[in-house]
Amino acid sequence: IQDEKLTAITVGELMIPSEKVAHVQVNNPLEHALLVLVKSGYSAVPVLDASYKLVGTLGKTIILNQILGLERFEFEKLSDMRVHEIVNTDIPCLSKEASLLDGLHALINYPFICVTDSDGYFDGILTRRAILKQVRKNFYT
Amino acid sequence: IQDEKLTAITVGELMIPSEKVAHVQVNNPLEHALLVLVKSGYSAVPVLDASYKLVGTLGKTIILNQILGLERFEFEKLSDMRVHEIVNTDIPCLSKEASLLDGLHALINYPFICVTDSDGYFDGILTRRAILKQVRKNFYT
Ligand SMILES: Nc1ncnc2c1ncn2[C@@H]1O[C@@H]2COP(=O)(O)O[C@H]3[C@@H](O)[C@H](n4cnc5c(N)ncnc54)O[C@@H]3COP(=O)(O)O[C@H]2[C@H]1O
Ligand SMILES: Nc1ncnc2c1ncn2[C@@H]1O[C@@H]2COP(=O)(O)O[C@H]3[C@@H](O)[C@H](n4cnc5c(N)ncnc54)O[C@@H]3COP(=O)(O)O[C@H]2[C@H]1O
Repeated sequence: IQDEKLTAITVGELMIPSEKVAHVQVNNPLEHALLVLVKSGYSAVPVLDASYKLVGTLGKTIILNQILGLERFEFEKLSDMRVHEIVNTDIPCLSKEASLLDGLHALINYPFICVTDSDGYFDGILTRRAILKQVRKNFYT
Repeated sequence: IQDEKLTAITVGELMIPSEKVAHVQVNNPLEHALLVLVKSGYSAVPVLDASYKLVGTLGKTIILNQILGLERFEFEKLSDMRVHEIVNTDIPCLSKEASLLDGLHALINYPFICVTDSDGYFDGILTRRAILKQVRKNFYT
């Protein structure tokens, strides 16, 4: 039965490795973070510290929410604030050795899941696109 | 074999119906569109015309790209421009009767797919989350 493949394939085999993942640093000003997000085209990316350990994630929604004042978007706030003030640290993580089935569970509520090693170093991200491609592949085999 | 369910279930059964889908109107100024996106929390939503026919989609990335000037984000442009000037009309669509397998194909490259009837009226959206939940359900049955 093809479904067994979801338990046999590991997260490490399908994740986008860290060197190909756009990210922001925990000390960046929000203006720089928003620029990275707009130029990369991604709605949200991982946030790392100086030693490339995973801190959390940051998205355009959270940044824009911060600057939404009563009458208009207060864009000047972007240069006053830093990523560490609003980074979302309440996120699920997986290890490279986890099964794709564990990945499927986590991706039900998140467009991507960060992959870290036992010391918290950032290894990569598992995306919904990667898992949907595998599901489609299993279907036709 | 559980995989057959992907061909037996229709898009109409799993889509989020139009009345529950946040959207913007084709004539809205970009400032209003960005407000809808930030308040709803969605990165992108469908764009409809006054008769509720589907025109395309619009996301934060496209809006922010428009106002990214050489030195800073030119937020004043948001009140000068309208949704119809930048709406993305090059998007796949499905009918309610299409199979979930057709949905899976389309969702490989898009976080959500718009569902329309034969006259182009907007029926709802099929999301990656809905298909991933169905895949997980099939796995355990
Ligand atoms: N430059 C591009 N080229 C081709 N297709 C593109 C693209 N940018 C976005 N897409 C498509 O849009 C989907 C949603 O992207 P989003 O940026 O909202 O959400 C993304 C983004 O937040 C993050 N992500 C994906 N790849 C990344 C990377 N290389 N670096 C940082 N974050 C990434 O994972 C989420 C889910 O990604 P996923 O691939 O499943 O799904 C992507 C992909 O199907
Ligand atoms: N208010 C909320 N409550 C709970 N979870 C939330 C949420 N907002 C976002 N999420 C989670 O984040 C994912 C990505 O949302 P995003 O807004 O980038 O991308 C969304 C958005 O562009 C659109 N979308 C989803 N529901 C919508 C709705 N009711 N109205 C308009 N657009 C919607 O379809 C995309 C994929 O949605 P999907 O559900 O697969 O995936 C969602 C969902 O898992």
